[in-house]
Amino acid sequence: FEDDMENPQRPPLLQQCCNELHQEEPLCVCPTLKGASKAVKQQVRQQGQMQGQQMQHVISRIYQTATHLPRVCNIPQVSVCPFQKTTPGPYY
Amino acid sequence: PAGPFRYPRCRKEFQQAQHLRACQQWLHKQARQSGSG
Repeated sequence: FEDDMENPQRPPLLQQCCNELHQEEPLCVCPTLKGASKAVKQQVRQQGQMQGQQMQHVISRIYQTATHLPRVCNIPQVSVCPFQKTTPGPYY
Repeated sequence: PAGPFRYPRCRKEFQQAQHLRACQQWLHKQARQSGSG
């Protein structure tokens, strides 16, 4: 199973992130990813280097990236986390 | 309660400050790249 998780083309930081997600219970992958996305959003806002549309674009990118991480990391039982532009689901 | 943690077990896990540290750094990196794009 470990071998499946190691993907030589993956950047090391992404590989570490995938390893972290594989430690999560499947039920918690999306809620904790949502929490992590919120934390990063707050960090970006606190840095105050961006305003208006650029900030919106960056925040959208954070959630878009987080949405697809379960599939990128081959997390069993979880393919995407419907954080954006989807009908409200159990993660809202 | 509102928010992403409708499953109390998940809430407990995320409250550990270093939780999903690498994922937070990866998301931050993607944000920086998109912000400078």
